[in-house]
Amino acid sequence: TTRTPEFLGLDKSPDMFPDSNSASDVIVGVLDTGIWPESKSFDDTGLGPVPSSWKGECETGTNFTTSNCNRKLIGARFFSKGYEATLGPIDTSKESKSPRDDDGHGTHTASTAAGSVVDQASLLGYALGKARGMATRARIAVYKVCWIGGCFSSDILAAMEKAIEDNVNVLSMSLGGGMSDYFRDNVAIGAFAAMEKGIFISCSAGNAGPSSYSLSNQAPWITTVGAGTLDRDFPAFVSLGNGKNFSGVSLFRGNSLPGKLLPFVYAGNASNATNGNLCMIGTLPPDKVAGKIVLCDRGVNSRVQKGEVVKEAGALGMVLTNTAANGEELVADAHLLPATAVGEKSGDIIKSYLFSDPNPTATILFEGTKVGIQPSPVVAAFSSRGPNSITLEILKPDIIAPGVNILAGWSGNVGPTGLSIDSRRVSFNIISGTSMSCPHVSGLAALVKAAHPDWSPAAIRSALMTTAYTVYKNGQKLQDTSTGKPATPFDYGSGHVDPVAALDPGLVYDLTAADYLSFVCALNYTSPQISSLAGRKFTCDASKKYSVTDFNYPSFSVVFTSGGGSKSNVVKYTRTVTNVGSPGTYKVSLSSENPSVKISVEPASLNFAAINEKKSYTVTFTEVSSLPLNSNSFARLVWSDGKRNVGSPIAFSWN
Amino acid sequence: AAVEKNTEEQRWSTYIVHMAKSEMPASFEHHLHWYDSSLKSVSDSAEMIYTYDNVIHGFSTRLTAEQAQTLESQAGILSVLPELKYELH
Repeated sequence: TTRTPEFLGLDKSPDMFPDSNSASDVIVGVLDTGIWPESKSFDDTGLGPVPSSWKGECETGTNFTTSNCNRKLIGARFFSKGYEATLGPIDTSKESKSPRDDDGHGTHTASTAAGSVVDQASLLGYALGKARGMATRARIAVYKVCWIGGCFSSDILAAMEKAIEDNVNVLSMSLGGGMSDYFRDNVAIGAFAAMEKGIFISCSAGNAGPSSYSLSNQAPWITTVGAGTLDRDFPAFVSLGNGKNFSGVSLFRGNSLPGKLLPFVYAGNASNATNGNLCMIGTLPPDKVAGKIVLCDRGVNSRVQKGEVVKEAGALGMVLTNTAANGEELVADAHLLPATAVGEKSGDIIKSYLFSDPNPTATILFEGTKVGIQPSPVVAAFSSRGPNSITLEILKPDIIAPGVNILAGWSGNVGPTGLSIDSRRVSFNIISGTSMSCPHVSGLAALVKAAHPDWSPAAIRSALMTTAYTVYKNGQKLQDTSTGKPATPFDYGSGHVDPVAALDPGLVYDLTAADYLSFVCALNYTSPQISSLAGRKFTCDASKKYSVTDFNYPSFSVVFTSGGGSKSNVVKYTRTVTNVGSPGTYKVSLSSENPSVKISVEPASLNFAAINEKKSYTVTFTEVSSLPLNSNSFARLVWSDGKRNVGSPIAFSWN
Repeated sequence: AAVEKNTEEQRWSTYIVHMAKSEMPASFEHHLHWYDSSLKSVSDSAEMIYTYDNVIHGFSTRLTAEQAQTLESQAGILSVLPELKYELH
């Protein structure tokens, strides 16, 4: 990627990220659409021999042989039996029955996580810079499980089966489906087995935001990653005949518009179709739009397909406006014609001009790439939100990372829009989604793993969470694109990832497989359900009183019964922290946005004399006054030794 | 005939069968034989698509809903989960 390494501070502290062997012994497994091995992001110059721990292979198939692998791309497998059992044999004239990526998504995520350094990378000149993955010296193993027809769970499980056998250290999965309980979710089940083998699993949180309860991949043994913006943008202004200008974004590169105002028409007025405003295939009459600029509404069909429809109808340009669903979120696209995307508010004003002016005109002015955009990061509107729909007491998402307008490697079999008519071929592409933020965290986890090879996946996740930031440098809280207001832990979890801080977190909240089993006992899982999840017979200890509040998670989610009657709710949470830094004394500080819950911590200071020493503390939450049903309130608990801050968000819900 | 075949085809779905490996009957030498015998008890023609031993103990196969239900009621079967299609984010 370009820009995110600087945005994350990776460039400022190269010495903190060991280039020693440990960094190049970490193996990141990516379950996705495969890989384009010719991409420069997978060049292996400077990398030593393949780690001796590696047991994987480079499988042969359509346009892919073992020679496509190297010391960077050390493994490549494909899994299609489940896909073919349902949809029939793969048509190799349409998709490669091999690890080769025909889509681009897998190359993008793999290069984001662990791509080698590539100078002068850009998409048609946009986002120009030195591209690199988060963990430039980590090795990559790809497991192709997604095909044109989708990603089938029997293939995903088979890939996870192999990734465990092959000995990957990190599993990156930018996919999700459904919100079934953990023991019925094959990704959660596979991830449990991987976690038990010491593998760090990071998954995308989903793009179903900004609605609440919209998360995917909510299991506590998975790191659930939301998306935030970067300090980079690609402005393209709409200039109207009435002299007004509106900011938009675009990645269009090509013959620009004639240097004059052009006739401007709303698709909804030009089309006879009921949803003619959406610029869907077959809805734009050429005689009404040829030679003009067309305003289309977002929704239903893809943004780039709208551009294709407008171009095919003979129009000269397109203004694409958000609707309430996306608000002010601006995602840039490499449209096939001069086009720009504007927010909902701008769209409404532009429409009122279109409907009131007898001869509306407009043009689009492209400004290229701009950096230093503030405020940033902002939580992406599309980023799925908590609360956790399966276990309210587990706060999700865990963290956010860059996921909007991310440049990374791309397939040579498809254009930057992904449209079949797009005959352009690019080495890098800019796309958005929690699919992009997940591999950022996968790569950063590989960096932490390289620096601390003996840390468990839970300790790595804890370090990434407790060092994440929730305020800008000016002290203001991180904002949410969808509201323009401060975001909450249900939007960003513990905050935005800060890899430099994560290398030296001070204290970690560690968890073992046994702790996760106690967690499912606390959920009252039956023995068969636990066996389904854990793949082995396990019976909860009838003499033990299991509680989710004892589950050593690095964040807190407290649930009160609304209108809990005269007896005020008192909930106690226990946590155990492990000192992974130098000896020292940590003091707790609390901040809360709402006095309705009194919070106390015992003890208020923890003194550590040695590394790996563990100390426990208890947090008592006393509901002073009940809030209405479905209310939420937030607080923050921080342990600090004056140098390191170990932060945990606290979410209160009234149910 | 095509419609009939298609209807027949549609009756079949992919399932992921979770086995309680520790309950394998002593009469079986290897758990794969046990899996196969369990599968054949509900369908002569069904084949295993994948077998799993790390992520779960079990296998995936194509069954009708009735066959899946019958299989799930057998001893040693933890669950028979319908295949899910996941989406890239």
